[in-house]
Amino acid sequence: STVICIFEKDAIQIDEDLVANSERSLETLVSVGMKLGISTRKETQEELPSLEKCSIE
Amino acid sequence: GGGDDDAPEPSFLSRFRRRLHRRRNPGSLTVDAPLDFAGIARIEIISAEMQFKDRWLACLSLGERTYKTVISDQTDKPEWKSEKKVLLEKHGPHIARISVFETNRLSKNNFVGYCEIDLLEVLNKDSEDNIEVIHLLDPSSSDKTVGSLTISCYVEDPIETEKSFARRVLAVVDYNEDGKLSYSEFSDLINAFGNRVAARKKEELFNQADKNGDGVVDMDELATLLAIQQEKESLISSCPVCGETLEKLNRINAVIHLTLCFDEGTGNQIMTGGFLTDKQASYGWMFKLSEWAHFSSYDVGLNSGSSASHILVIDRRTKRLVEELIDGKIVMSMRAIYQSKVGLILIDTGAKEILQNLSEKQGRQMNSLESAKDIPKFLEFFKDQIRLDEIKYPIEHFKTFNEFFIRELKPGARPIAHEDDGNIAVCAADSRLMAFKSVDDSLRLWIKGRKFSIQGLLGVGLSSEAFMHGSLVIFRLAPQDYHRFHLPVSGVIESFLEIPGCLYTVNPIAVNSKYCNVFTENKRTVSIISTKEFGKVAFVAIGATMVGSMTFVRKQGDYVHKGDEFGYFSFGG
Repeated sequence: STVICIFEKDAIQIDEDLVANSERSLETLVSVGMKLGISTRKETQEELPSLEKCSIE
Repeated sequence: GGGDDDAPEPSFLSRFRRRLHRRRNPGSLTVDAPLDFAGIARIEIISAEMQFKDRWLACLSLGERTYKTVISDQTDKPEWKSEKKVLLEKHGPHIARISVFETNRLSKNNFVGYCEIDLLEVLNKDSEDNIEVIHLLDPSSSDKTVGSLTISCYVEDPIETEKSFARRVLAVVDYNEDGKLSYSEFSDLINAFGNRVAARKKEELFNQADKNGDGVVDMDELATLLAIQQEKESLISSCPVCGETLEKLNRINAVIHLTLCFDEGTGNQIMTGGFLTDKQASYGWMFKLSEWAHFSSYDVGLNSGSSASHILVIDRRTKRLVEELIDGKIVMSMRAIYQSKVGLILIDTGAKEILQNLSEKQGRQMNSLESAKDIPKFLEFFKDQIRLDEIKYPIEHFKTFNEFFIRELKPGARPIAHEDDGNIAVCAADSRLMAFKSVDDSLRLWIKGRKFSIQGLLGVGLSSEAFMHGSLVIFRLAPQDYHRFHLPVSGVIESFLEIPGCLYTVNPIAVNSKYCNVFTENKRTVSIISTKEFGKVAFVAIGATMVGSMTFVRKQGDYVHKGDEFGYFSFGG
């Protein structure tokens, strides 16, 4: 059995070691909860002001 | 046949006939008689002359097996030229029955005529011409003929059988398909034959064959070597197709077993049908289409000396290459079935149903109380790969194998990376992972099935536009793994879509085959998770041979946190 996860284009930056192994057609043994990647939207989110921190003056 | 003019020995046919005569006179039986009466008869149903025009089909039955030809065109002189090899055993059946059916829109498979042939009588005739014309009898009146049938029938020379078998099996291990075997390819083959003595001297055997010392051996040379070697000392201890131990059989019977088993397995013969009966030889073959299928008999495989083959994976935690245990016979079976056109023909002609039935049957078995006795064997086989200390309950807690299979782990056994940071996605399963920045990369490097597409994977019910050029991560679970899958991201479960399908293996051997499209043809459930950090994420759980049952513990509309349990795979259809 297999699970496949598909992320939208440019939504995730997958960890480099996982991508590098895959490019060598080598499977990587992983466990539940290990880091897979990071959202590429993070930077964008940080640049935007958080509404929760805004106050009406 | 065996004899040319220079050869000191008589031809194979005359040797065979002498044996027949000897057997027919009980007083002349010799000590080698038990060896005499096994051979492979090659029967070809060539054509028929019938009394009216229709579309015709012929069936050959011998013992408990029935094989059928293709259906002819509309004619009164059908031509089939269909061939089947059958085993003639010392005390086995030797009266073959050929039945002819008409088939059309009004009468489907209407039985029109038949004949019976004593294969021993046919083979015993002095004529070198093997072609026979036989009357077809009316089923309702045996003195009335309804047409005639032309067949050809002869017995293969055992040496030729051995050589031809060797050529075919060697083709399976010729991984780079250059028509030559490297030492490592040769080594895999000897390992799969399960002969420990031969395994120790495979270098010697290889050098014997490698006449010019260039480090490779061509197919014919190696086939000859194998045939000669078989004459002296059997190299083959177990059948690489069905795994049966062959040591108790004499040499020729072992080769006959291998030849027929291989023929059944690859659907190599023109006449089909044998594998659709209850007592099909191909059952053994089909059963090994997946590494999952074999776990209950791992001990048998090891005891019979079959050497395990290995798949290399890299352990992310230790950064070491590790070898994954998988039986060599299974690797060979899967290669032959999933990576060849003939194998796929077999899949098209009934294997889908067999895989489905096998999986359902296995599910029932694994839910029985009796199945719990397999747990210790399983743990012993995978003792380095299953950590008992992290399982939530003691082994005695599991009343069936399936309960053990979907075992839970103790809280904290799988720490979640950056648990409170929704921007970090995590792995969804204990598995062997492949990750690609784009779907195109995955197609270039890993998924070779020609019909794979994201649309096909997700199903027509879901708009997959956003995922077309997305990133793709594959988590492949092996038999020994913890079988619950978890959420890789936090968000809301937007939808579930169940897609029915087949239960092919999801082993890399099938995924890497251009003829197979396991991800888009297998049974699966697609869920879409809507997240703040990653947009939409598609989560596809795919069933496989034996392990085709998927259960979800979350439902549509639930808010889920990354690392939460999402569901599990278990034995069943």
